[in-house]
Amino acid sequence: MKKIALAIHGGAGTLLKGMMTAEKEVSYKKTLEAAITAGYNILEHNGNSVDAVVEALKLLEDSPLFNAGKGSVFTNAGTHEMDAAIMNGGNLEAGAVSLISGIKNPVLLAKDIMEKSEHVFLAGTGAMDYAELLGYKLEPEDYFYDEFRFQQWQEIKNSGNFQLDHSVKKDSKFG
Amino acid sequence: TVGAVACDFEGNLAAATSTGGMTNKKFGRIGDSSMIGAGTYANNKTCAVSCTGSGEFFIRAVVAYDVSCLMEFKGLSLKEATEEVVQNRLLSIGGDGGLIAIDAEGNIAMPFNTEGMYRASIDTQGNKNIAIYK
Repeated sequence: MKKIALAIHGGAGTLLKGMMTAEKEVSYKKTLEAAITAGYNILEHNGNSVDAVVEALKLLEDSPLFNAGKGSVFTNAGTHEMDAAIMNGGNLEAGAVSLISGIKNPVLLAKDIMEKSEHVFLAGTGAMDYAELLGYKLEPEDYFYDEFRFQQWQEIKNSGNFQLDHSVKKDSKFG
Repeated sequence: TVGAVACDFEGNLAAATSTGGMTNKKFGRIGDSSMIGAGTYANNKTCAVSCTGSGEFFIRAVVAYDVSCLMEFKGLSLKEATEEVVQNRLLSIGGDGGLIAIDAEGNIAMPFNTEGMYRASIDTQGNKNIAIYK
C-alpha cells in the first residue's frame, strides 16, 4: 500500500515588512492548518485524492484571507471573477471554469464539469448557465466584499495596473 | 490563488487550483490557474502540480505540464524537475511565483522564487508543516 501525503498553497506576492501582524499570521496559519487537516482526514480514511484536494480548497475558498472564493480580489469593474481547475491523475480527466461570479466554491463547479459534463473547460456566462442547471446557489455581492481587498483595488483602479494577491505598493496607505 | 495536491493510498494523484485573479484586472483576463497544463496538472505516472504567481508567465512556460514532462521524458526526480522549472525556466522569462507538487511515492516539492508564499503540507511520515515564507 502506498503512503498518503498532501500539500496546499495560498497565494503569491510581496508581503512588505510590517504588513503581517502577529495576529494576522495566527489567522493565516489556523486556516492553512484547518484546510490541510480536512484534506488529510479524507486520505486517512481511505478517501481518494480528488476528494482530498477539493475538501482542502473548499476551506481556503471560504476564508476571506486568500484570493479565491470569498476572498477574491476586485476586478477593474469592481466585480469578482473567479477561475478554478481540477485534474485526476489516475484517468487524466479534468475540469475547469473561468470568469464566474457568485459561486461560493468554484472548485466544486470545476469538479462537476470534470465528472458530469462532456467538456473540460467552461467560461463566463456559459459556465454560469451550467452552474444554474446543476442547482448552484449564487451568493450575494456582499458575501465577497472585504475591506482590505476593496482598498487594494481603490489604490490602483485608475492606474491601468493590476497586481498579485498580496502585493502592496511601498507607499501604500494600508501596508 | 489557492491550490492543493494529494496522493492517496492507491497512489492516485490529484491537483486543484482556485483563484480570484489579479486586483484591477480587466478585459476578461484569465491566468494560469484554470488552464490544465499551465497552472494545474496531474498524472499518476509523474506528479500532480498546482501553481501560483503571475499567470501570464506560467501560461507561456506551460509550467505544470513542463514539470511532468521533465520527469517522464528526462527522468528527473520531482525535486529536480520542480527546481528546474521554477528557478531556471520560469525565471529566465521573468516569471515570479511558485508551485506545489507531489509524486506517486508521496514526495512533496514546494519551490518558489518570490515572497509571500503560504504553504502547508503533511508528508508520508505524517509530519505537518505550516509556513508563511515572507
